[in-house]
Amino acid sequence: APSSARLWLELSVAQHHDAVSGTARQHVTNDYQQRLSEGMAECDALVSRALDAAAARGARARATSARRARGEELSWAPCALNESRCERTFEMANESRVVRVAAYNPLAQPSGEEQLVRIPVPAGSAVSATAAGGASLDVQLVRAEEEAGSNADIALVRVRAVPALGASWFDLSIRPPARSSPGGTKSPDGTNAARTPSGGGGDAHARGAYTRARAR
Amino acid sequence: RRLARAGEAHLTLGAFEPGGLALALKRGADGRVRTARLRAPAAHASGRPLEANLDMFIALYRSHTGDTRASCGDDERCRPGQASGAYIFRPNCTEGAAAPCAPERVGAGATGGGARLVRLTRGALCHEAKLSYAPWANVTLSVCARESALRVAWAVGPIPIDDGEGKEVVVRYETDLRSGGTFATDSNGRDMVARVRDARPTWRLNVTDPVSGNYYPVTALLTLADQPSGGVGATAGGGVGADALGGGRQLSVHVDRAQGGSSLADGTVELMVHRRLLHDDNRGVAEPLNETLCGCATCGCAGLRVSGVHWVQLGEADGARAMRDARALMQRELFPLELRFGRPRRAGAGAGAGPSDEAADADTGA
Repeated sequence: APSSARLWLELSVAQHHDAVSGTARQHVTNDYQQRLSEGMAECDALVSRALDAAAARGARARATSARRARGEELSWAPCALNESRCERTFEMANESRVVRVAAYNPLAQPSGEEQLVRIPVPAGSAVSATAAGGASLDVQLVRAEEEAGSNADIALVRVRAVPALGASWFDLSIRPPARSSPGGTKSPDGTNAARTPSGGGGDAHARGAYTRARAR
Repeated sequence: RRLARAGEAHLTLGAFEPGGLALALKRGADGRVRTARLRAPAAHASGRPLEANLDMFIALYRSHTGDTRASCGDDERCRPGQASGAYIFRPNCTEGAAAPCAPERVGAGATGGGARLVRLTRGALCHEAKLSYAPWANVTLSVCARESALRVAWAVGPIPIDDGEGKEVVVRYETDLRSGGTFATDSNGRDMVARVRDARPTWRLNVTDPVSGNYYPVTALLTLADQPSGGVGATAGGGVGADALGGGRQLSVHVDRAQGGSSLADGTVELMVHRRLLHDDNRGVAEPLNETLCGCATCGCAGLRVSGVHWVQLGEADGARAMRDARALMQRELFPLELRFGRPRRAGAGAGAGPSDEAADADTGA
């Protein structure tokens, strides 16, 4: 089963004073980063199982986790906000789809009445969000950094308070860019969907928005 | 863009609610934009308006390559072979200049240092302005409703080195706070340690490195405060007590990772965000700090591009209260909500990963 042991090991290796201060030779720094990345990937699997357990509870949770532990794709995956990239919100890019988002509060106090989170979505999408129970959450779209070479917008979502060391869920509804519909804050069917004026339509994947060379 | 095209001299971001956080930008005759004034949210200022002039820009230091003079004579700043490198920050001060060691504003050229307004976005939650100082040096400023701090998303790199000079890039915040040569940096996020420019608490400093000698590690935040008499306000014990903070305004600049930082002039804060150097500093690593996208300095690929976020918060410098607001911001930004995403399902299809709506309603705790 996935565990955090690997990340503990890699973080211990990276306690070297040149690792902590970034003064190692380039190839050594590359090695530190690869080890940390592999340790974090294993932790992503652990977090995914924990969220499965929290979401499903009881027997169903154990069955779900056991089935998923056998190498199936993670049920809960992270995003790379610093690269304006998020596999899960970019999948099914040509269809209207819903992505359930888990928000975990790592602090020992409730997360205050509201907090803004930033989520990459395909440029030009129409996005709305509903909290568990159906209440609509405020959403606004802003452009991502063009220099990052991504074809994304960033959805700002105001998330309700999350309990201390607790998780809450909300659904993100994403509709692909309409071919001709003008920009504006109301989508053609009047739902409270935020959409950026720029009509960057088409399938972000098809244009190879996410080519990432794996350097060994 | 509508406002930019309209040629307005002043643009305001924020002010969603009366007395809310707001940032004024001003446009020069050349159309280039600079930040001008920051207003604290009323909640941080017991109701009275609390404002500060704020000129935020990107600047760079040119890296020293090590003195090559045959002998240094009695020049204490001369160090043959000591270049700026991975271990050593040694900026190249231009002798004879009015401010020999001041950093150069990126994109200043003939225009006086403003930035090109690339994009202005106004929405129900946030107002954003993207400023470009150079193709490799951009900042996106965000002022959001019910937030207490200005968000400064900076993106720097690849740093140009075709002129054969290494460069070290800072984001600099110049304000009208009368900080009297004092500032404070966090001790790994716990207490704040008082710093006094060009001085050490336990010996009389002979200032040979006016810039790097005043740099300190910033792992969470750096604060400045109005000093009552504009003089040295730090308490003898090195801690920054409420009285030392002067009862005026406190500015805190928060980082999302450890960075070198300082206050090299009253009211200013600078934080180093990226470096690209061409010489080894003879301290053992035996290679210049020249990171590239493909992780190899000699393979001819582009220099590394780095991006991150600072948060700038203004409040009353009344000791405990000011630090409570700064600490709350520090926690929210260093331990944000962790997001994880389930697999997408077609709109209208049944519930996917995660709790059914009923379960999610009942209990959001874990």
